[in-house]
Parts: sequence; structure tokens; C-alpha cells
Amino acid sequence: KKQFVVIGLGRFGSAVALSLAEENCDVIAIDRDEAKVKSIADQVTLAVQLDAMDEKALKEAGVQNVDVAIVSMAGNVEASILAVMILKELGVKKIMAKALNDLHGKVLSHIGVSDVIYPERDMAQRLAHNLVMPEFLEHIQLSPEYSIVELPAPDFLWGKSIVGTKLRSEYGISIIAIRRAYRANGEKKESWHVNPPAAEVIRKDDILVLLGANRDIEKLG
Amino acid sequence: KKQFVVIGLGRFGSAVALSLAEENCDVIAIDRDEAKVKSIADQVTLAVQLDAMDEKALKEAGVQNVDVAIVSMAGNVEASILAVMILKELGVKKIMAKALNDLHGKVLSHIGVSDVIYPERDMAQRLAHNLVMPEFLEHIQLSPEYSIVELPAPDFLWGKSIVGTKLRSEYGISIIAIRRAYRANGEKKESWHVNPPAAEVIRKDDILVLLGANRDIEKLG
Ligand SMILES: Nc1ncnc2c1ncn2[C@@H]1O[C@H](COP(=O)(O)OP(=O)(O)OP(=O)(O)O)[C@@H](O)[C@H]1O
Ligand SMILES: Nc1ncnc2c1ncn2[C@@H]1O[C@H](COP(=O)(O)OP(=O)(O)OP(=O)(O)O)[C@@H](O)[C@H]1O
Repeated sequence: KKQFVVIGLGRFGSAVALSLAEENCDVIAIDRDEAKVKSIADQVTLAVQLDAMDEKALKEAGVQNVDVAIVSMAGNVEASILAVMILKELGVKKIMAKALNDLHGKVLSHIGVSDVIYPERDMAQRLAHNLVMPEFLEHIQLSPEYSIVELPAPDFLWGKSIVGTKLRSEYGISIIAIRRAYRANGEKKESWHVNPPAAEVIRKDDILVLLGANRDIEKLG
Repeated sequence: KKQFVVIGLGRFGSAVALSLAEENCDVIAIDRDEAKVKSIADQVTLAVQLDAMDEKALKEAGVQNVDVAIVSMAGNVEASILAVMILKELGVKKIMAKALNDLHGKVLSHIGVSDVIYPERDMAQRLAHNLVMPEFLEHIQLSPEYSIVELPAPDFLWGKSIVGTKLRSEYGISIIAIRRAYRANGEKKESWHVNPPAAEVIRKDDILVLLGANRDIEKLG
């Protein structure tokens, strides 16, 4: 069973602690604010009020035994940096930390943080991406060059077989799944047809799940 | 060309404004804090210092003409709610807003926000998910039942053709892409082989990009 410590119970830190606890992990939750420690206490393994710059207190809380530490005190740069240093000295192998900005993030990387996290910025970029390409119901960046998008089947593809669409031969785009609505017991349901055969015929109201290079996907949008 | 207004230039709001501007959209950026307005002014179409509860000032800034408004003042519940009401009255069709917590989010939904956003909580859940399933380099929830994961090819698959792995016939899992490292001009590079043919042979160090039902994916992890 994996053990985690979350230091800093702001919006991000407390959400991480709670999500990990919900997945049945052991979570030590730490903050210097008593109210925050109390409000999470019965949802995590151990909730401790202490100052993260206090090496002795951190050791007594047992943080040296965790697999992963998440430091989430972006608003207190000094404390976040010192807490990371202490965790390193106590031998914690994997440390992730939320950064206030790029400069803070660079310092954190330099002192041994394996994953520097920018939650607001990352979510903002995903939102902006989805807003700019609204023809797609969903847009997932699989890598810098490849994306997965979901798109209601355009009318010119209805009645065509997958191979007949030439999406792959002409655009290099694969239909990796088709979401198709159907009725069962008077209820509207949806089934996923994953990796459909080349002969599968596309119907009106199908939602196509596509994988392709970004520039090819954009030609479809 | 799509037009947006972002009200509230905290970490999330400013990141949204900048990401949209980078995608060449028209962005009006609004905040009551002069320093924040100034620091973004030359990166957006228009940056205005005003109080978002001032209907007259919002109208003068031209917000009634935008396609989408993003309200990002989670720390100021009253201002976020009043700003949404004003935007609705000015006829803005799509309003998204960042919420401080569930209760704030419910109120925002009731007054007409189409998308209530919880950036820190959403990123925290994705992080927790990735931490709990560390065998996967990447885990994307495509739908409640299907996921895409990336996994270094396990040794028992090296040298097998894709059809020979029986991943599809036995687990219903499709290999939708293979990430393969290669050398070019002395540099380490990576190429994506998307929708590889059934006869493609898996090599040591390949990273497999898989699509399947969650419970089947978990059997592999
Ligand atoms: N020295 C410290 N020791 C322990 N906890 C601290 C220390 N300094 C700050 N904290 C706690 O860290 C938490 C998060 O702090 P802060 O709000 O600065 O970070 P944030 O990353 O901006 O938060 P959010 O996740 O809400 O955006 C707060 O609950 C605060 O009490
Ligand atoms: N009435 C208002 N009119 C205009 N701007 C405002 C108003 N009230 C707050 N703001 C601005 O909204 C911005 C974000 O505010 P706040 O920090 O409360 O939100 P947040 O959602 O917690 O931010 P973050 O995205 O950094 O987590 C601040 O820059 C603040 O100046």
C-alpha cells in the first residue's frame, strides 16, 4: 500500500490528500493552520499541525517513510523550498511540488523536485484549447504532435464504411472508437465500439473518436 | 475570430487570457488590480482596470460582444456572482466561472454559468490517479469506462507481433500507437507509429499506447 504525505492543505493540497485517501492510500496531511488540519483529520490516515520548516516536527510525524511527498504551499516560497530540502535530507525518494511561477519552479527542480506542478496554468491551457476548437466535443493532447478528438460524424461520412472515408489514407487519422446511441427499455443509452473494423459503416448521430497528428485533425475541425 | 473576456486575472484567469491570446483569439482582460492589468496589457487585445460589479464600466469595456466570458475570481464570491448576473443581462451567451467550492459552484450553475470550473481539484484528482497507477506513464480517462494508458512494453511482449500479443482477443485492449526511440545525427529522438499494423513487432524500449475498458487495463497494470 502506497504512503503519501501532503504538506500544505490549500485548495490543491487538500484535494490531493482527499483524492489519494479515496483511493485507499495512506495519507499524512500537514498544515500549520489548525482549522485546515481539523477539517481533514477524519478522512486521512494522520493529520498533523506543524510548521513545515521544522525538521524535528516533520521527522516526528513520520514523513521519512513515505513513498511520495507532495508539497503544496505555492504562496509561501520559502517554506516550500525549505520543506523540500528537509524531505530530501530525510530520504524521501519522490517529491512533487506546486510552484507559484516559472522561477519558483526552476528552483524546485534544482533542489530535487521530480515533478513541478502548475495546476491553474495547466487547466487554463486545456480550457483554452477546448474553447478554441469547439467543433470537437473533447480534445485530448496525447503528445505535442498527436491528439485524440471526439466529433459528431459529419453528414458527408454517413453511410460510408470506415475504410471508405479515406480518413486514414488521406489524412492519417484513425477512428479508434465510435460512440453510438441506442434504445434499451425505453431509455437512451450509448455504447462504445472500440477499434471498429474497416468495414464498419458510420451512421448519423455517431460520435467519432479520432486519433491523428494535430495539423491533420485541425483540417477536419 | 472568437472573442473572449476574462474577468479576474489571478493565476487561473491570467493563464486563460494568455493561452487564448496565444491561439490568436481576441481577449479582453479585466481586473480591478492595476498591476495585473498592466502586466498583461501588451499580450491581449484590450486590458481594462475596473470593478467587475460596475455594470456601466463592463458595458463600456465592450463585454456584451464576446462569444464566451470566463469569470475567475473564486476568492471573491460576491463579485463573481454579480459579474455573472451582469454578463447575463448584457446578453453574453456562454459564461464559464471558476468556483471556490461546491456551494459556490451550485449558485453559479443556478444563475446561468454553463461550465463551473475547479482547476485545483481537477488537477489534484488527475495527479492522484497517476500516482496510484504508477505503472502507467500516462493515464487518460476517455469516458467513465474507457481509458488510454501509456506503458513501457513489458518484457514478455518483446519480439511479439501485435496480433501475437493477443491483447485484443484476450483483454479487448487495442494498441493504438507505439512510441519508439531512434537515433538521428547522434541525437535521441522518438517517433509515433499510429495505428500500427497487426504484423508490427514490439521491441524492447517501445512505449505502448493502449485503449481499453478500465477493468481490463487494470489487469495489465
Ligand atoms: N510553513 C508552513 N508550514 C505548514 N503549512 C504551511 C506553511 N506555510 C503555508 N502553509 C499552508 O499551506 C497551505 C497552502 O498555502 P498557499 O495558499 O500559500 O498555497 P497555494 O498553493 O497558493 O494554495 P492553493 O492550493 O489553495 O492554490 C495553507 O493552508 C497554509 O496554511
Ligand atoms: N470586484 C472585482 N473586480 C475586478 N477584479 C476583481 C474583483 N474582485 C477580485 N478581483 C480580481 O480577481 C483576481 C482573482 O481573484 P482571487 O485570487 O480571489 O481568485 P482565485 O480564483 O482564487 O485566483 P487564482 O486563479 O489565482 O487561484 C484578482 O486578481 C483580483 O484582483
